Amino acid sequence: ESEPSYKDEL
Amino acid sequence: MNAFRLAGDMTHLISVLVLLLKIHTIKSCAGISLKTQELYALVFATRYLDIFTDFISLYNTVMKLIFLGSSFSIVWYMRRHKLVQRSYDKDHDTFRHQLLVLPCLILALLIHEQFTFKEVMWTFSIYLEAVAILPQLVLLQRTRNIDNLTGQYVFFLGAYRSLYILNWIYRYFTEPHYVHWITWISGLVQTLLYADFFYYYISSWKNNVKLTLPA
Repeated sequence: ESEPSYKDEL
Repeated sequence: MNAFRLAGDMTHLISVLVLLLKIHTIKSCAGISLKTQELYALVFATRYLDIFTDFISLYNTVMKLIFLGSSFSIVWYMRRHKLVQRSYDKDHDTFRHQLLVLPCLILALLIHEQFTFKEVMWTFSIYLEAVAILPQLVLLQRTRNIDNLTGQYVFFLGAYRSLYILNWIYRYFTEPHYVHWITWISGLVQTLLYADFFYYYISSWKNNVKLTLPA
């Protein structure tokens, strides 16, 4: 599955 | 993207720009810990492994490049630039940062969300960032007169993670299943390490006196 959403943080 | 996270990223960006400004314009790194800068370069290198594989947004990629570029160039300046080196206080910047790297790596191998290389490296970077400021705080306690830019750098660096905590609280209440104990606990520890610095920084600012940390 795609990267988990929280990896959108720096 | 919520206002807390944007404010956090901007505050983090300001801290990095303040430091680059100090080192690049007045060619001084007085009061700055090279150990902390090296730890931060390692934090970004292990956290942004996905920079070329997972495109999230232009903002995300640009910010990652800025953080990677600035942290490595600051380490380069402090290690290679003759003029900057002269103001590096290596006699006082003696924190054994290896003592921080290894435990964080072991902890990441024990506690993580997925046992993959990228995930363990990412988790390692989260743990390492929580303690990366320690050499800098120790150096500040040993530095008699802390100049304004150095104080501002540390203040913004601490403020950014506390804004991130507000972002996590906001996302917890607005996004279902948004629960990430590893990031939250590390972020809390990181912010708590700044607590006494914040106290002395704000009281020095209120009483309009030079910032000094008790040894």
